[in-house]
Amino acid sequence: KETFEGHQVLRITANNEAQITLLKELSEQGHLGLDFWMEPIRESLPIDVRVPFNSLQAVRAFLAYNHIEYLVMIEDVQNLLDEEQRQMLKSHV
Amino acid sequence: IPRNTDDFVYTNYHNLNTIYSFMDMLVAEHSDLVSKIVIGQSYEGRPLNVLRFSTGANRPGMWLDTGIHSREWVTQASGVWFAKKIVTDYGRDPALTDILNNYDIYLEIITNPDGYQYTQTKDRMWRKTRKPNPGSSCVGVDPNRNWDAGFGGAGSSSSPCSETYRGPSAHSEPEVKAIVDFVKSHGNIKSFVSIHSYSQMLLYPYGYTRTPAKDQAELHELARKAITELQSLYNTRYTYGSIITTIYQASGGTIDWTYDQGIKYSYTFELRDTGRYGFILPANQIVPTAEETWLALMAIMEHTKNNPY
Repeated sequence: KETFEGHQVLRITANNEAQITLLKELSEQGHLGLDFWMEPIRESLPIDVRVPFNSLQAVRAFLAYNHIEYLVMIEDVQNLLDEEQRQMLKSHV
Repeated sequence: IPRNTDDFVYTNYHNLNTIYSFMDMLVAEHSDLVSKIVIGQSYEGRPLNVLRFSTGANRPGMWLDTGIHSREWVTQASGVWFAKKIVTDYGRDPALTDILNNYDIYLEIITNPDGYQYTQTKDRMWRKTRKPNPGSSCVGVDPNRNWDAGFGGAGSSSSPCSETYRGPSAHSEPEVKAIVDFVKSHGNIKSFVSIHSYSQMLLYPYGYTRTPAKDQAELHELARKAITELQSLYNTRYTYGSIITTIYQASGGTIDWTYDQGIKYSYTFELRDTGRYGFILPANQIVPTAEETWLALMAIMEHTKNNPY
């Protein structure tokens, strides 16, 4: 079963077209295992990306180096999924 | 498993079998109003069930589907709530009663059952279908890029490992082909709403071209009206417009195909939420989400009824 311990979802705000281009390049880095929930399209739309724990350092460094703003939307994806499972089990019982 | 649809817990997420059982219970309880149609089979052989709400023969139809992207759990959960809402309100709510006295409503709650089962058992974040791709270790096709509307164009991927993989050919996915065959064989579907999450948007064609839909002005005004209704309940912030101008270019999408088939009132929803939980919307938000969405769906269905074409 696929688990998501330590995965974070970052909400990224691009401020210009150059940053959108950088984020598109980031999305093509398959080895990072990024899952774009909302893709980099244009400045007016937020970008949400699930980042595996092993890629967090690289992605955060990339964003900081390029002065791209972001916040952590979900601190630990697995915590939320565990809570979801607990609620489903509780309801079933 | 609840014994009837009154006992069913609408404030929680449920597995595939429980939702299939819910459909059967609803049909058994309201056999004069609801029937179940199996329009095909998924790749893994699961039935593609559609609930048909009908009060007479040879009526034009209105289509709703939820869960074509399997990880968008609030949509399947909302679909369950919509089904119960329809049987509850028929005969009580004059607007819905009037719709059902003139139109059939078709509701496909689990549009991508293999994907949904996979999200329940293996990978909660799975989006696509589950058909293997020859020559690739990556599985599945994005069923919202697999339609014969600008198929293969920008805003879809040719890589089987991409979340937006379009598939080898238009309608290659049985989950998509089943709807295509149903819509074509029915021949009189007048509105089509495909429901996704989560960006809080109501979108109309096109996604594959910047050419405006010929009915754009009417579609835009109806979207405004629908969103005004939706926001009247919890003031949830929504945007609306054509897919390509509001969100992004996306080729091979569902409602571009339905619109090109002549279904004027073709819309796609992106339900809650913006920037907090994404696909993991807490279960306590299912009912509020469904309630507000229902108001918008009613606006679209009423407009469809009042503006025959």
